Amino acid sequence: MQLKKLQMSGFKTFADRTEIEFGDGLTAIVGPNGSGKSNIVDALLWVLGEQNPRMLRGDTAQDVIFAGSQKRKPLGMSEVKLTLDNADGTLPIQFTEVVITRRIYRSGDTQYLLNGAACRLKDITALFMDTGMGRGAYSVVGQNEMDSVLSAKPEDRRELFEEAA
Amino acid sequence: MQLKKLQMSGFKTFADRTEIEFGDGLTAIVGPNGSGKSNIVDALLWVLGEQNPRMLRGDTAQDVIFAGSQKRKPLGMSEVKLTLDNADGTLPIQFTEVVITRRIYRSGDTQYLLNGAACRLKDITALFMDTGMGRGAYSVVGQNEMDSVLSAKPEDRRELFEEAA
Amino acid sequence: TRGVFMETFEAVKIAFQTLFTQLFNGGKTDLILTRPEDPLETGIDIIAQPPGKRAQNLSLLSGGERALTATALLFAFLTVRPSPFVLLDEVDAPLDGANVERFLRMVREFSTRCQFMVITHNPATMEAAPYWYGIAMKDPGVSSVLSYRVPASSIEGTTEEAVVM
Amino acid sequence: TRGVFMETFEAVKIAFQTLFTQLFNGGKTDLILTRPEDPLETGIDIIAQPPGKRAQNLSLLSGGERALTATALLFAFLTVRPSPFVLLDEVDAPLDGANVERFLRMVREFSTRCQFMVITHNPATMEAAPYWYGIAMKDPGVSSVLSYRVPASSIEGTTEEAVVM
Ligand SMILES: Nc1ncnc2c1ncn2[C@@H]1O[C@H](COP(=O)(O)OP(=O)(O)OP(=O)(O)O)[C@@H](O)[C@H]1O
Ligand SMILES: Nc1ncnc2c1ncn2[C@@H]1O[C@H](COP(=O)(O)OP(=O)(O)OP(=O)(O)O)[C@@H](O)[C@H]1O
Ligand SMILES: [Mg+2]
Ligand SMILES: [Mg+2]
Repeated sequence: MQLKKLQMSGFKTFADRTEIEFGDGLTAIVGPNGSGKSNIVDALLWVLGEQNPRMLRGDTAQDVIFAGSQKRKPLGMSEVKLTLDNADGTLPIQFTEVVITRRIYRSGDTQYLLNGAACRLKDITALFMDTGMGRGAYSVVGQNEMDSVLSAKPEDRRELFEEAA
Repeated sequence: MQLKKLQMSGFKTFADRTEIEFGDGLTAIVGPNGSGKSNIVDALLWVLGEQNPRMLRGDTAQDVIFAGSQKRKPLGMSEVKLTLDNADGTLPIQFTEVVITRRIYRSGDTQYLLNGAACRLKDITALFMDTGMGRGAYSVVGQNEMDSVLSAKPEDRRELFEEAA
Repeated sequence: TRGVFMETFEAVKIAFQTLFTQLFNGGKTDLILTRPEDPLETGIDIIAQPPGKRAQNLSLLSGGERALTATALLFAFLTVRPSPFVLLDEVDAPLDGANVERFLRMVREFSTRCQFMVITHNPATMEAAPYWYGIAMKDPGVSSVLSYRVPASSIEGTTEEAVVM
Repeated sequence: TRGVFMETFEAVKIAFQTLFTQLFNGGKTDLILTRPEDPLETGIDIIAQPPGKRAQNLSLLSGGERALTATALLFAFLTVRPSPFVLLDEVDAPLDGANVERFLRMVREFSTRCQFMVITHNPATMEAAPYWYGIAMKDPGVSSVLSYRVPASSIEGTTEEAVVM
């Protein structure tokens, strides 16, 4: 299973539709402070189903919708689309290409789509259950998060082991 | 009031008696990971009276005593001595040079000295009460501490203002 | 289940010990179950001993030593339970030059096994990556993305010119 | 007391607004009492708006933006209530090149008013400092100190040779 691309539209500072392709090997994401690099991490976690706004540095669910800038008005919706190559069948679904879409509106209304068809959040989280990319997984490490593996209580660390087991 | 020098002996990785002079202007403290730079910060906070071992990254008071290395045995005592120039009378004490000494032994016994005379911890903390170097002051910012000014609750931030007031 | 947990634990421990010694160029580490008789409730203690030093509280380790230890543990999980994709946000920030080099050697190796993305401000990390995503804010408050394939010659450090894809 | 607190608050607010705009090369910020009728119980809210952006939750700010905002606040306290001595441990770690430059301009200015020490891995910060303390571990696990006066010519960046004091 491989990630192919991430498309963001109205997600935090990605007001305009933007696409990021995932290549093989090592990619560095670079740019000035506040340019939007960690917001890309948030977009990936969000489209994979993160429900706690605090995990995305916000207070409310709608905090991920572009709130405007000095020159631009706020937007009414945020959408992130993740395309995955499932040719090896890692994801328990009968498609070689899987597209996950998540949207949220100012009202708080949310939509989830799996290959264009409306679905529930748990349909999406269920897909990733055994891939190392699920909740509590170790494949995405946010800014200032590395240390918490060590500062966790011994009992809390078992969660990581259970995810790997 | 000016800091003149900091002498450490048996304090964390400063097993051998070591002296750091404080010059005017800007000094950079540099060196590899784990070489002892932040331990200098701990030594300064400790000699000024820090009582909470967690503020010095330890569990017990004796955690500041050199614990040995692959080649050296642990030591039985830790001592830090801070020399200050008090010519302008900022510190409420009748000396133009003030020397503060703090020692701790493996037993947990602690000694405090003010210009060589035994005193209590509160005699030392009282000296610094209105200098901006007291408890909760803003003149020493530890590694990864800068952010907590912002992440503090609005009510907790008033402590900094009260220190300045 | 008990058997799966113990198997995973042992495998992660062995990987962690190997990777720690690679990142620290020496030293040793251990993972210890707090309640070995009860694998489903046990906690996990981490004992880390950088080269030349004695094992102490994790809390006493330096910022860079903690980052490297956490990295070794993370990569141990990735060894035992590979993920198709890894995203690290500024984990190289506390590392000195020599540790960044050993970190990057490990990152390069792991990036041959899966898609690997690192967010960084570190020039050495940037030079180690054949692909870059540059995040900028041409319009204030709005992120824009430029992607580069870095020419092979510049990975050897001869030039920082990149080819816009 | 009520009067002293309000006076201090207003002075810190004005200094904070000035220093923030210097560090961010624009933007604006505000400090707001949560309970203005009750200065002895009030909390303090921080509103930060980097240039070109709209004011949002502090939590949504980037790592570098938060570090710079906290720095502006710290220096505001130092402006209103000078300390004889300031010690900052790796506060430049999350800053990009342009922000490090503005940070150093402010550090140089403040270091003319008091003794200023910074612990750093950043080459630009090292170059800004006329004095260095190099911390090393010639004996494994044991810190040793070497101090340098950096020759004036090398502060302009011509050479990194230092004079051992
Ligand atoms: N909903 C939103 N609308 C507009 N801007 C937003 C929104 N959410 C967050 N931001 C802005 O995004 C910026 C932070 O972006 P991000 O954390 O991705 O920066 P970064 O590139 O990781 O920087 P650093 O190198 O400092 O970590 C902040 O300025 C914040 O105000
Ligand atoms: N009582 C002690 N005896 C011996 N060694 C100790 C003691 N307390 C702490 N140490 C060691 O000190 C080291 C940490 O030093 P310090 O935090 O000063 O490093 P640093 O130079 O700030 O590094 P970094 O650049 O990574 O922040 C650790 O290796 C720790 O084990
Ligand atoms: Mg970031
Ligand atoms: Mg340190």
